[in-house]
Amino acid sequence: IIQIEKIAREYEMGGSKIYALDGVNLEIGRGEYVSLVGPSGSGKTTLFNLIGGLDRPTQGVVYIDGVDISKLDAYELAWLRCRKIGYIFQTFNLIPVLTATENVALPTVFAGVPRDEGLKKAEKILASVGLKERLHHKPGELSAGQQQRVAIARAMANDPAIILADEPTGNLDLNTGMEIIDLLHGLNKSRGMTLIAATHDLKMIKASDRIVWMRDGKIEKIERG
Amino acid sequence: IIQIEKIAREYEMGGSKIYALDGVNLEIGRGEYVSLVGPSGSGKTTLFNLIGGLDRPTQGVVYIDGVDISKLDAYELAWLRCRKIGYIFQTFNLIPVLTATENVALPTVFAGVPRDEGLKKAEKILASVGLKERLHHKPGELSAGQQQRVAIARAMANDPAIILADEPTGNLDLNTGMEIIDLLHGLNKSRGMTLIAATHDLKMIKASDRIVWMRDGKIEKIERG
Ligand SMILES: Nc1ncnc2c1ncn2[C@@H]1O[C@H](COP(=O)(O)OP(=O)(O)OP(=O)(O)O)[C@@H](O)[C@H]1O
Ligand SMILES: Nc1ncnc2c1ncn2[C@@H]1O[C@H](COP(=O)(O)OP(=O)(O)OP(=O)(O)O)[C@@H](O)[C@H]1O
Ligand SMILES: [Mg+2]
Ligand SMILES: [Mg+2]
Repeated sequence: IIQIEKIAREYEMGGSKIYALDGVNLEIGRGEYVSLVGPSGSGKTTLFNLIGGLDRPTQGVVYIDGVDISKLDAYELAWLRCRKIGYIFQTFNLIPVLTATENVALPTVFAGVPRDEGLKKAEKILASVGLKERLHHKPGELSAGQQQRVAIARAMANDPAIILADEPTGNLDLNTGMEIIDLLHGLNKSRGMTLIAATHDLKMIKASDRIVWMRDGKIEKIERG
Repeated sequence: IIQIEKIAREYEMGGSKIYALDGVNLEIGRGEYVSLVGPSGSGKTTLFNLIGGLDRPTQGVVYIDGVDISKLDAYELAWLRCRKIGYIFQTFNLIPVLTATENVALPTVFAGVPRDEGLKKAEKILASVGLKERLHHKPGELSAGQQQRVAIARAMANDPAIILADEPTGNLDLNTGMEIIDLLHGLNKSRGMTLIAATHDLKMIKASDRIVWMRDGKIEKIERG
C-alpha cells in the first residue's frame, strides 16, 4: 500500500546541509503492523510527515496505492490526509479551544459526517481510550497522557486505512500504554488497518509484524517482528 | 528540603469537582533521588507545579527549606523558581524564536550571569546531552527528543539545588534515555542535587532512592528504591 523510493529530506542550515533522511527505500503491505525504531533524531517523524503528505521530499517519490502523492491535487491530498490516513502526532497538536470530544470529531466534519453523529462517535472512541470522564475538558485541562490519548482517538475518527502513530505511548504508564497497544493492534487485526508506529516502547515493538531500524536518516536493517 | 502537608488541588468543572490531588503528605530530604510513578492523570504534573511554586494548592502547605512558599513575595518566588529549582517540563515549553543555546542560557540571564558566559555554559551543557551539532537550531528545527534534551539542559543552567523532571525520557530511545539518567543521577551523587522525577521509565525508577506510587490524586505507597 505504501512504497517509498530513494527518499531524501535535506535542510539547509546556515551554509551546511542536514540530511534528516538520506536515501530511504521501504515497502509496506496493506494490513501490516510495522515499527519504526531508532535513536532520537534518526528521521522517524520526518519519514511520517512525508508518508502522510504533510511535507515534500527533497528527492525521491512516495507512492500510496500506486499513486505518486506529489502528483495529487489539493482536493485529493486533503482526502488522503483526512480519510485515508489517521495521524497521531508526537506533540499531539490538539486544538486548545475545542473540548476533547470536539477535537476527536473534527476529522468527521471534514468527511461530511452529520455533527451529532460525529460527536457521538467521538465520545465512543474517547471511552475506548479511557477518557469517558474527560469528554468536555479542553487540552489545557488534561494531563499530557490524556492529551496523547485524545490525539490517538482523533486519528481513529474516520476509520482510516492507514494509521501513522508517532510515539503514541511516550507519555503513558505501562498499563495505559498496553491498553492503547491492544486497541491499535486490534484495529490492525480485525479491520486490516495498516499500522506504522514510531516507537521506543519495547511492548509495541514486540507486537509488530516487522521492525524497521533507522539511524542518521537511513534504514539500518529490517527484521521480522 | 521539601515538605508537603495535606495538599489538595481541586478544579471546578461545570458544577462537579475534580481532585487532581487529594490529601498528599510527603517529605523529601536534601540530596535524595525520588521517583514519582503512577497512571496517566494520577496527579504527578500537578504536584510538580505546586512544589515548583508555579501553582497554588487549594488546601495544604508546601515548605521548601522550612519556608511556606505561599508566603514568599514576588522577588523571593522568582529566586526560588529561577535559582533554586530547575524545571524539566513534560511538554518542553521551549521558546520557539530562540535557538537551543539561547533557550538554555535564558535562566542564566535572570540570574545576572554575563551574556557570553551564559551562552558558553549553555553550549557546554548542550554538548553533555548530545546536542553539540544542534546548538543554533530553533525548537521547530529539532526532533521531539532533541527538544526534550534542550529542556533538560535548560533546567541544569543555574546549577539548581532541586531538579523537578517531568517525564524526562518520554521521547528518547533507550540509549539516549540512559545517557540522560546517568547525567541526572551523576549530578545527584556528585553535587548532592535533589532530584524528583515523574516517570513511567523502569530504568529511571530503578536508579532512584525512593519510589512514590500515586493513583487518583493520592499517594498509594512509598518504597525504598
Ligand atoms: N485545568 C484543569 N481542569 C480540570 N482538570 C484538570 C486540569 N488540569 C489537570 N486536570 C486533571 O487533573 C488530573 C491530574 O493531572 P496531571 O497532569 O497532574 O496528571 P499526570 O499524573 O501528570 O498525568 P500524565 O502521566 O498523563 O502526565 C487529570 O485527571 C487531569 O484531567
Ligand atoms: N526544520 C529543520 N531544520 C533543520 N533540521 C531539522 C529540521 N527538522 C528536523 N531536523 C533534523 O532532522 C533530524 C531528524 O528529525 P526527526 O524529527 O525526524 O527525528 P526523530 O527520529 O523523529 O527523533 P525523535 O525520536 O527525537 O522524535 C534531526 O536531527 C533534526 O535535528
Ligand atoms: Mg520524532
Ligand atoms: Mg503529567
